[in-house]
Amino acid sequence: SPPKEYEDEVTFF
Amino acid sequence: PGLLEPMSTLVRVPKSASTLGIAIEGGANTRQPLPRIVTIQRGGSAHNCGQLKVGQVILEVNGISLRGREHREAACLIAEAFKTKEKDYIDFLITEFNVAL
Repeated sequence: SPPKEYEDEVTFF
Repeated sequence: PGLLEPMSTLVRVPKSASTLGIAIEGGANTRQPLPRIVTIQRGGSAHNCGQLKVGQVILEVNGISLRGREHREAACLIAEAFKTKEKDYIDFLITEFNVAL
């Protein structure tokens, strides 16, 4: 898995 | 604005629907250090407002800076701002420029 700084977290509201 | 401040716009989104209807990505310690809008859902409050757009970066929520806040913390602030009954709107300070401040 990629390092944390390159994770793409997405949150829907 | 200061030398390092991009042009920013205050957008007031009335809570006109049961959802806010946006998705955000990024946060501190990611390659997108301030949350960026990646989706605007039709029928949500943000879409009804008509002033938020995909690609805009959120600098502040109800006057609270998102600078230095990780994704989850920024998401909590936005969720709380939508949930609170103290206000029937959310103020977003947004910029079109994708900058890390």
